[in-house]
Amino acid sequence: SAGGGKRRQQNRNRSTQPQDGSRGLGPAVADYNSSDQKTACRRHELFVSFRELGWQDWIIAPEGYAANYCDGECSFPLNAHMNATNHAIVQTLVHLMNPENVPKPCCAPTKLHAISVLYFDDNSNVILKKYKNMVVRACGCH
Amino acid sequence: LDGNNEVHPGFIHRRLRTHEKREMQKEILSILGLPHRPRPHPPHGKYNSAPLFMLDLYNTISNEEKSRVEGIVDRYEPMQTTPSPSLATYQESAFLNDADMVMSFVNLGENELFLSGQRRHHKEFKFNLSQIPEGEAVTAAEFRLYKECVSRAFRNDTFLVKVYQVVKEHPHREADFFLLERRLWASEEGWLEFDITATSNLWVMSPAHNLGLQVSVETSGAVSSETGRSIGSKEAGLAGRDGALEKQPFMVAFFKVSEVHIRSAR
Repeated sequence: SAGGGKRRQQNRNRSTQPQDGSRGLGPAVADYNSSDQKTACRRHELFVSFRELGWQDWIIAPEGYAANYCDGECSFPLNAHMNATNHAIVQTLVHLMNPENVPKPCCAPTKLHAISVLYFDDNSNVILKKYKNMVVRACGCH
Repeated sequence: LDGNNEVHPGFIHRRLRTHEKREMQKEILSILGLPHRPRPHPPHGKYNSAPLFMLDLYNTISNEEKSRVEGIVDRYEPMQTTPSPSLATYQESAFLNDADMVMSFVNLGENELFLSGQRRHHKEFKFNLSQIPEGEAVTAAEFRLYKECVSRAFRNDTFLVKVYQVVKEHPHREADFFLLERRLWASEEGWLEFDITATSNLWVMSPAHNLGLQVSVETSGAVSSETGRSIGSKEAGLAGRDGALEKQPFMVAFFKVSEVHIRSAR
C-alpha cells in the first residue's frame, strides 16, 4: 500500500546483511532477530511478597505468589516467535499500513492460573479462598 | 527482575514513598476482594484447631495444583497430619474440590449448664456467620468436636452425643431444638463431625435465627446399667475451649460463588 512507503525505506536503510535463515525474507525479519529480540513481548517475573507487605499477622499462607507480568513489543512478524491471536496479526498489518493512527497489538497474558490464599478475618475466623487468574503463565500479543 | 536476574529497563526500581506503599497495599487488598486489612486476634499467637484444619485443606489444594501443573497424579488422598483435625472422608474432598471458598468459624460462647429440674447437662456453642461475603452460598457445613478416650469408669460404655440446633428460645422454659445425634464408644478418640448444612443455610439467610447449638451427652451403655443418664461433656471426653489448642471445637463451611463479582472502579 502507499501508506508505509517512507517508513519501509528507512527500515531498508537501517538493516544490515540478513543472516543465514533470514536471507531473502526482508528487512523486518533481520531487524527482529537482532536488537528487537530483547524488547519482544514476553513474561517477566514479579513476586508479590505478603511478608514484605508486613501481612504475616493475617495471611497464614502463602508467603507470597509469583504474579508475573507481560511486557515488550508486539512487532511484525508475530506468529514467527510468540503466542499471538489471529486478530493481533491483523492488527499488526493494519498498524504497518497506518502506523500513525492504528496502534500495535498489546502484549498481555494469554494463560492465567489460580492461587489459594489462607487468611484470618477481623473475627479470627479463617478463610481459604481460590483466586482465579492471579498468576501469568504465558504472554502473547492481542 | 526478569528471568536472568537483570533489572528490566521498563521497571521502576526505586523505593516507594509511604503513601505509594499504602496505595500499593490497597490495590493488592482490592485484588484479594478485601475492603481493608483484617486485624485478627488469634489467641496465644499459636494456631488452634480451626487454622490447623484450614492449613491442612490449603496444603491439599496446593499439592493438587502443583501435581496438575507438573502433570502428576490428579487424585485426592487424605493427609494424615495428627493431631490436627485432618480431612477424614472423600465426601469432604468433594466439598473442597467444588468450593470457591472455605471458612472456619471461631466458637464465641461455650457455657456448660446443668438443668437440675430435668437433670440434664448441656453445652452451648455460638458462631458468627454475619461476615460472609455477598454472593457466597453454603454447599456444606460441619460442626467438629474432638473426643478423647475417657476414664475406666465408662470404658466399655457407649454414649449418645446429641447436637441440637436452637430453633427458638423461651424466657421461662426450655428452648425449641432441632436434633442431630451420634452414638459412640466411650473409648473412641478423634474428631466427631456433625452435618449442619441446613442449619448454616438458615443462619446465613436469617441471622436472627442464629441461636447457636447445644450439645448434651447421655449414657446408652451396653454395659452400664445407667442408660439415659445425662453426663457432663468433660466426663464424656469432649474437648472444650479450655482443652488443648489443637482439639478445640469449631465449625467449618464450604461455599460456592453464586454471583459474578465485578470490581468497581475507585
